[in-house]
Amino acid sequence: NLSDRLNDTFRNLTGRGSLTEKNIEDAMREVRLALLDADVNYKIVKEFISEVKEECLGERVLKSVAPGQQAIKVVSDSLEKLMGETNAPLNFVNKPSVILMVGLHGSGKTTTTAKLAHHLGKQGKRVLVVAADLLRPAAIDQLEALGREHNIPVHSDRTGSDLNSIVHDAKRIALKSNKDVVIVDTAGRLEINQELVRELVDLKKKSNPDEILLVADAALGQEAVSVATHFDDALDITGIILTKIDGDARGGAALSMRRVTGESIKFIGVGEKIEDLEAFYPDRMASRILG
Amino acid sequence: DGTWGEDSYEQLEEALISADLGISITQHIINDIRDRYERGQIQTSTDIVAATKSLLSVYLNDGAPHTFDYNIAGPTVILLVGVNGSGKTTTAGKLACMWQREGKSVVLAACDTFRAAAVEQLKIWGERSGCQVVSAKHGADPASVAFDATQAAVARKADILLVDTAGRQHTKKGLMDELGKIAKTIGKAFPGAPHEIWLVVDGSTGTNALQQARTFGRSVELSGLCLTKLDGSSKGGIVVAIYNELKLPIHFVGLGEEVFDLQAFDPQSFADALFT
Ligand SMILES: Nc1nc2c(ncn2[C@@H]2O[C@H](COP(=O)(O)OP(=O)(O)OP(=O)(O)O)[C@@H](O)[C@H]2O)c(=O)[nH]1
Ligand SMILES: Nc1nc2c(ncn2[C@@H]2O[C@H](COP(=O)(O)OP(=O)(O)OP(=O)(O)O)[C@@H](O)[C@H]2O)c(=O)[nH]1
Ligand SMILES: [Mg+2]
Ligand SMILES: [Mg+2]
Repeated sequence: NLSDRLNDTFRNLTGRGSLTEKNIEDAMREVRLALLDADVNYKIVKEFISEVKEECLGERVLKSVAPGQQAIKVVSDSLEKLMGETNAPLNFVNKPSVILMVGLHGSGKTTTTAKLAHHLGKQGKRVLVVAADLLRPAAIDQLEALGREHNIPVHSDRTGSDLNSIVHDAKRIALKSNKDVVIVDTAGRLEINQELVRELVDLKKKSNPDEILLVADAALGQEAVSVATHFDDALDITGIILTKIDGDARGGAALSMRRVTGESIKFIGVGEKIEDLEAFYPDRMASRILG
Repeated sequence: DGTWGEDSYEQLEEALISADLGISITQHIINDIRDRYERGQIQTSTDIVAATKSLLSVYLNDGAPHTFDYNIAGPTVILLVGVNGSGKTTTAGKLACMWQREGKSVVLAACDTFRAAAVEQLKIWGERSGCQVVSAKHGADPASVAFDATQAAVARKADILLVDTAGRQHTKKGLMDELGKIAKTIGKAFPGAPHEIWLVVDGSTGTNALQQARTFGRSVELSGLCLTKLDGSSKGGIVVAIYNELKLPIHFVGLGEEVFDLQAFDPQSFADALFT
C-alpha cells in the first residue's frame, strides 16, 4: 500500500535523518498517483497535494527526528481530516421530518431508502417511505416489495399524480398516523438534466425537507465533482450516502464530493440486505483511498 | 492555434484523466505525444489534439472488431452481467426492442430472482418490446430459470435469447460462482450457449470498471461490453483501459432510459467525443 511504498522510498535514502525538498517532491508524486488511481478528481488531487506538500516542506516535518514518518503522517492525517466526522447526525426538526433521497441512476436510492427506514425504525422512529419515482419501470413495485418484506409503510400513488401532490399526501398521512420521518425516494437523474434538477428544486420548495441526501456509488469516477456540485448548487444538500462500499472501488469520489460540498458522508451502503447500512468512518475511508 | 509548452502537457493530462482514462493509458499517450513533438512530427496544439484523438482511435481499433456473429443453428444466447445498477435490465429491454423492430424474434429471461421487483421491471420491457419473458417466482434458482428460458427459446426457434442477471459485486465469490453456474447451465440446455457474455458497465464508473472486467472475466468468458449512461457528463474513458488490456469488443452504448436510447459503438466517434 501507499504507506509501505512511501516508507520504502524514505528508507532507501541515505542514513541521515533529514529529508530534502527533492525527497518530498518524490513522495508527493507517489501520493498523487495513488489518489488519481483511487478516482479522486484531478483538480482536487492538485489542491490536496499542494497543501500537503507545503506542510511537508515546513520546518516541523523536514527538521523532525523522523521526517519520513512525519511526512507520511501529514498525508494520512490530512486526508482523514478532509473526510469529515463519523456519525454525523440526521436533522429531525419538523414533525414529520422529511428526507429526500437524490442521485444518479442506479446509485442505490431505492434500496437505501428502505435501509434507512429500517435503521431509523430500530432507533424507535416511526417511518413512512414515499415512492416518488414515477419514471422507472416497476420503481413503485420495488419500494412496495421492500416495504412488505421489511414491514415498512409505503405511500404510493399510481394514478398519475405529480411528485408534489404525492409527497404532500404522504406528509398529511404521516401527520395523521403520528409518523416521525418521511423518506422520499426519487427517480435517478443526471446532474446535467436541468429540467429534472428543477423538478427536485420545486419538490424541495413544496415539501420543506429536513435532509436532502445525495446517494452516490463508491465507484463513481472523475465526474463526482460535477455530480456533487450540480446537486448541491441546486438543492443545498445536507449529506451524502456512499453506496456499494462492499465492492473494491477505492472510493476517491468520496473525497471529491466532500471537498466540493463540505457536506458529511452520513452513512455507507455495504451490501444489498436491509441491514447493510453502516456508519461512515473517515479514517477507514482515508486509508482505503490511499490504498 | 497555440504553441505547445510544458504546461500544455499538464492540460492534456488533465483532459485525459478527467475522461476517466486512468493513469496508465494517459501516461502512454502523453509519452507518445511528447515523443512525436520532440521529433518535430507535431507542432501546434491543433496537431496535438488531432494526434491524441487518432491515438485513442487506434487504442480502440487495434484488436477484435466491435461486432459479434449471430448463431446460425438456433437462438443466439446473450448473457448480460455486471455490478449493481449498471443498466443490465434496461439494456436487455432496449436490445429486445431493437431486434424486434428489425424483425427478429427475441425472448427475455428474467434471471434476477433476487432483487425486489426485478422480474416486474423486465416484464414491463417485455411489454414494450412485444417479447416473451421467461420468469419464475421471486427467490427461484437463477440457473434453473436460465435453463428453462434456453429450452423455451430453442423450442420456439427464437432468434435471440437475452438473459438478464442480478447485479453483483465482483468481490463476492459466491455470487461470481453463481454466474459461472448460470453460464454452464445454459450450455446444458443448448450446447454452445451462451454465445455471448457481455459485461454491462456504467459510463460514470472510474477505474473500478477495469477491475470489474478482470474479475467477472475469471468467472465467465466475457465476449463483449456494453457501456451505459453515456448521456451523462462522464466520458466513459475506462473502456479504453478495458479494451487495451482485455480486447473485449464494445457492442452497444446506452444514451438514456427509453426504448431508442441505444446505439452501436463506434470507436471513431467515441474517441472524438472523449477528447474535445
Ligand atoms: N452490493 C451493493 N449493492 C447495492 C448497495 N446499495 C444498492 N445496491 C444495489 O444496487 C442496485 C441499484 O439499487 P437501486 O436502489 O435500485 O438504485 P436507485 O438509485 O434507486 O436506481 P434508480 O432508481 O434507477 O436511479 C440494486 O441491485 C441494489 O440492490 C450496496 O451498498 N451494496
Ligand atoms: N440516463 C441513463 N440511464 C440509464 C441508462 N441505462 C440504464 N439507465 C438507468 O439506470 C438505472 C438502473 O438501470 P437497471 O437496468 O435497473 O440496472 P441493472 O444493472 O439492471 O440494476 P440491478 O439489476 O439492480 O443490478 C435505471 O434508472 C435505468 O433507467 C442509460 O444509458 N442512460
Ligand atoms: Mg430507484
Ligand atoms: Mg437489473
